[in-house]
Amino acid sequence: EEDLETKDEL
Amino acid sequence: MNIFRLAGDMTHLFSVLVLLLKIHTIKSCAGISLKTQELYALVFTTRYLDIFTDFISLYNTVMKLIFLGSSFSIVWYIRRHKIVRRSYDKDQDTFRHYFLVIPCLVLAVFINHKFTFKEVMWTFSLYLEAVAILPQLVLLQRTRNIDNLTGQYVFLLGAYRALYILNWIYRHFTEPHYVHWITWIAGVVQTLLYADFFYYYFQSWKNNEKLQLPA
Repeated sequence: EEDLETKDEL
Repeated sequence: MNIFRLAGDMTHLFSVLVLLLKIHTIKSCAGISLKTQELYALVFTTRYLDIFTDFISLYNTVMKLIFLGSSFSIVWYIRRHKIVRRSYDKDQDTFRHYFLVIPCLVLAVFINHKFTFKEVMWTFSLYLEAVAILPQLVLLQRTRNIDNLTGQYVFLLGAYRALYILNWIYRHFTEPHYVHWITWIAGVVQTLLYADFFYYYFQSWKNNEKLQLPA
């Protein structure tokens, strides 16, 4: 969840 | 998605499209640093390794494909296109890639959120993106002439990261668990690198004269 959080930006 | 991030993405998109259109229409890359363009292609490649494994949203995937496609097309145009390549100033665009790539790689190996291949690559792409503009700024100072499209391109690139900083501040206050200090530091360093360019850009715009960078 934290990982996905970071990666939702370009 | 907040307004700062959307504005940042649109500004970033616009900057690469401005550059691609410039090269495509006037068939010239005068004043453009191939080194910087190659570094950006590397930034997007190492940043978007998860493009086919983690689906975030249609918007996210489409934008990633556009950034990858446009950065590689720009590199192709300057390297391979029979007319464009003639206007590439290779004796002036001499910044060594590895002066930037190696330190960013070493830094990413030692300073990251998690020591996995994907995470180190992602961190590397953040550090590299912060310094990728340097060859372009060096070239602008050497050639001293900045045609307004190149000036607009660099300005938009800087503006996009400044908008992202506002996005991180906004998310920091609205999403408590969202704090990534590496992203912050790389983003602030990147924007600061543009700061002097911004200063001269605004000076020339205010005095309505041609943009000149001090040697």
